Amino acid sequence: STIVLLFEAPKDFTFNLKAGQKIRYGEPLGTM
Amino acid sequence: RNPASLGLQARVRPLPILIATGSGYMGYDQYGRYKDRELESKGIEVPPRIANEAQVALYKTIPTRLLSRAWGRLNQVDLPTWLRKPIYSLYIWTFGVNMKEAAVEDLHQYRNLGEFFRRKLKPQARPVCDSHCVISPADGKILHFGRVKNCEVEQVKGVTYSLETFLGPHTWAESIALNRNEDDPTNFQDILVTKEGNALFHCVVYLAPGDYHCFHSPTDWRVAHRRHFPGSLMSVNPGVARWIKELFCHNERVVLSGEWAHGFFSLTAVGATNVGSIRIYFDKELRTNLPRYSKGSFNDFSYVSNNNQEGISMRKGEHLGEFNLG
Repeated sequence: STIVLLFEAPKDFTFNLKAGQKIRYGEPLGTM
Repeated sequence: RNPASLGLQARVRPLPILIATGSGYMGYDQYGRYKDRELESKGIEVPPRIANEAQVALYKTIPTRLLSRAWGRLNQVDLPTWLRKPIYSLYIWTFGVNMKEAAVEDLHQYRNLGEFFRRKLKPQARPVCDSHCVISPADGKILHFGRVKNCEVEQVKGVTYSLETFLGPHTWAESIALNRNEDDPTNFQDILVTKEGNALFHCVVYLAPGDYHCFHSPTDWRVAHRRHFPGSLMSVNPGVARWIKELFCHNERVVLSGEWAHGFFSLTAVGATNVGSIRIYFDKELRTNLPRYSKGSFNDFSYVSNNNQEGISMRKGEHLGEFNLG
């Protein structure tokens, strides 16, 4: 199964992620 | 040369032809993948091999919804106590489940695999990050993320799907009462962005079979609308996501949309073959993976009503829903 988040945010929003990395519920996805 | 042996010969003859063509095709396909790996090892970027329409149509002929419901029925059968530990231990070993984080570690407590699949975690197992406004809603693997461009969303690098097909027509705005920016929006993506200086972002989290399969609110927001798309239940593992374009638009999914501090926000749970059912805890009406549905249909439900103009308020990290087997 998959969860897709789609949202608007200020243009300076940046993800601190890498494609393929493991992630756990509660960990941050990005910063403004 | 009696009729029986002729009949047998007639049946047997196509078999070697099928095997020969099938293995010939597999060999050709594997050789192509080998060539791609060669090029990638030389640093040459190779576009992903996308399934053509015939291959997708062939895949969609597999009765994945029927298989999924049968799998779910099987996993609702209570196991005898003595069989629980060996079965669940095999599942734990196969999919690398970490039972130390489970709220209930004793395997005998789970009456069937469906219940084991819905296991909860110890509250302290997943501290919710306070210093960031958006957190991961679930355990899993980040398939892709980034800004949405030209109304196309990438399911994995280089393989996209249409934003409008995925979310459906923008008729939920009334229930969110989004105060959109004045100038007339040029396309679907612009309609979703309600504030000047904002952009649209996406993030795809893939939950593997051994992952904790409940999901939580990724931020503080209010959920105003639910759109349920019945659909296929093809596998969504990264290999298939790289192979089938628009995969997430084919599969059964539940789109929750609403608003957060910066405007539009949505979370979509996409089902898969072994995980055909989606539950949203505050939505008792929702029924997924039903035997009958009309292709391409969807049904809407608004959480905004006369006595609840706000919709459903969700706090960051709050329990939101779960995927179920079958």
